Amino acid sequence: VLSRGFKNATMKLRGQTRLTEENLKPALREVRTSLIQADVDISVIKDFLARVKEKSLGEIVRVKSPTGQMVKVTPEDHFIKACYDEMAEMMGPEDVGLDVDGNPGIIMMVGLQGSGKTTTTGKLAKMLLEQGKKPLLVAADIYRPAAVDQLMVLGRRLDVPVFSIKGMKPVDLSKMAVAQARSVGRDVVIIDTAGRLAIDNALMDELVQIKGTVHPDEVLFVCDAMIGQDAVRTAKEFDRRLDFTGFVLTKLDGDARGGAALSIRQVTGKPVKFLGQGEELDKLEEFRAEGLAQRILG
Amino acid sequence: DQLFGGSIDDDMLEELEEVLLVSDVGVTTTERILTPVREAMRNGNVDPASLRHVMKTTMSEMLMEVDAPMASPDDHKPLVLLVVGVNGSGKTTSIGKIAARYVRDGKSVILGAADTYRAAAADQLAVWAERAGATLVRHKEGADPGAVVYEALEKGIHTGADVVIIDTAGRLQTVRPLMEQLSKINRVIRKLVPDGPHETLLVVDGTMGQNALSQARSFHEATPLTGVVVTKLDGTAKGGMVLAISSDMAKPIKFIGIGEQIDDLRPFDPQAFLDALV
Ligand SMILES: Nc1nc2c(ncn2[C@@H]2O[C@H](COP(=O)(O)OP(=O)(O)OP(=O)(O)O)[C@@H](O)[C@H]2O)c(=O)[nH]1
Ligand SMILES: Nc1nc2c(ncn2[C@@H]2O[C@H](COP(=O)(O)OP(=O)(O)OP(=O)(O)O)[C@@H](O)[C@H]2O)c(=O)[nH]1
Ligand SMILES: [Mg+2]
Ligand SMILES: [Mg+2]
Repeated sequence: VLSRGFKNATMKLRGQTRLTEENLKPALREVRTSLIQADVDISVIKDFLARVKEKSLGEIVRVKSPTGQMVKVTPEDHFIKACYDEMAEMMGPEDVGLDVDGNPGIIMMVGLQGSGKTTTTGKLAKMLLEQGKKPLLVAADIYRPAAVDQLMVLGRRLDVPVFSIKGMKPVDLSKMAVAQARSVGRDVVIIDTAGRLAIDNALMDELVQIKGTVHPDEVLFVCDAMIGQDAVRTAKEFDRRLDFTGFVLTKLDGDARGGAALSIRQVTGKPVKFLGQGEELDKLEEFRAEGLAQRILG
Repeated sequence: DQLFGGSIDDDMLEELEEVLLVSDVGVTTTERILTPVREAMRNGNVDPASLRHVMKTTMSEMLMEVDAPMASPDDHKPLVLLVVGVNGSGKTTSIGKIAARYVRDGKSVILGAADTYRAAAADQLAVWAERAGATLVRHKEGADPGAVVYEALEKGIHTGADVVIIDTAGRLQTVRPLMEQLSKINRVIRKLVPDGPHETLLVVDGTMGQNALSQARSFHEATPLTGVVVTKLDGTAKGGMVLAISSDMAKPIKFIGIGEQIDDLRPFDPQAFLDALV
């Protein structure tokens, strides 16, 4: 199902015998508008359009027709295919997996306020339980009112222990939690941290400290799918400070197009690992490029 | 821009357009804002500073046209505020901040914990109630939100409270039953307070992109909005999508959230907002 923007783009190419710089311009313009509405980063859009233009002007694809002959694809279809192929390629690899084979495996959850870190911590715990793992959750958000309570509730629901010591700083807490996990045989530790601004130096330092102390196998950047042009600014800074191993896009059960997935992937080079598809703890999916590419392109 | 080529004029417009787009103003609203700028250029105005001024004036008019103060506790007793919005936008925190303002002005405030769904939602509001000096009405998790609303209003009327603020669960506009639940909450309020809610505030995350307008429209359908609170403007996001909400739906922005502490709330200042945006 093509979005209006994409439909408009291909309409401009109907009846053309081949793709040229000239007839591509209006089509690219339409795709640009569609991608802006999909919240893809403006510079990433420029990059995407340049690649699509190159691919479109390249060799016209031939495919097998129903009668078995090799026929040329219409310019319109060639353009659509160039868009989808380029998008899927830029979105990056699937099945990157979660590295939790340490003793214990350690996952650190980071991101802006309200992005879905605590909920995703619960979802990951559930997924790991189903894989036969024994997770331990760490309530390292000591700032937000009732943040610890929130994680405790999730832990209770899953029958998963939550490590929390009143008054203890997140760095010491994380260190103790890992030691605790080892001593009681919990094989994966998930550290839920407080939401913070990328420009908050003191709080970003805290994350760097936690990472430097426990050396997590995974640092997951959790990002709200509704985020706009701020995605790249934020992700870049989190990546610069923490070199995260992957990101999670949440709230995809809404109708935001989720262009941040492409932008963040493109700018940080880091893979999308999971997609949050609802508030319930079973609503976590592995990243699939085609579905997200279609959603972003429209 | 190399991809689309063009004259100096096109380059200047492209530059202005980009300033707006990277601030989340969106395609349609950007077009609306640049129309007078294009007009000015056609009339021979090519000075970048002056064109930027035309742009800013247009944006300022969009916001000023719908500017409106909050309903006052002096006119309604209790003043009823319903707070709604998508998950994680900052509703609960903003309610704490708003409650604190009223208490500071000598008003008595009741908070209704009508988010009976999310883990520890009522506990979170309880902390804010204590910090602000407000009274909390809560039921246990899983209870009917309508029942909490009812009790909060009853208590407000019965005790002669000045303000009753209702916190609701975050919800996405795509989840039909949750939007209907919101309409039901609105009906419960009107049952006890016929001219209420006096303010229905949509709390919008300042980092949000183009989904904001369809979000606002859907929420407005479920429960007529009277205003918007934009949060997290202490970050790097510009919050440009509020221009779309203002110009398209004529809803005023009442407050902005600029941090996580109790005093981090400001009445909306259109000029300051636009200065930060462009
Ligand atoms: N619909 C939907 N809601 C989600 C999803 N993930 C999280 N949420 C909701 O988003 C809101 C915020 O989630 P939290 O897990 O508290 O977010 P957080 O990042 O821990 O927030 P802070 O700790 O304050 O930074 C809650 O209402 C969650 O239920 C998702 O995939 N879909
Ligand atoms: N930096 C910053 N953070 C904010 C602001 N307003 C809220 N937050 C943070 O955003 C996160 C979510 O805030 P909540 O008040 O729980 O949001 P909510 O809309 O009630 O969330 P749900 O009830 O789960 O839908 C918390 O970590 C808040 O501290 C703000 O203006 N600036
Ligand atoms: Mg959290
Ligand atoms: Mg809340």
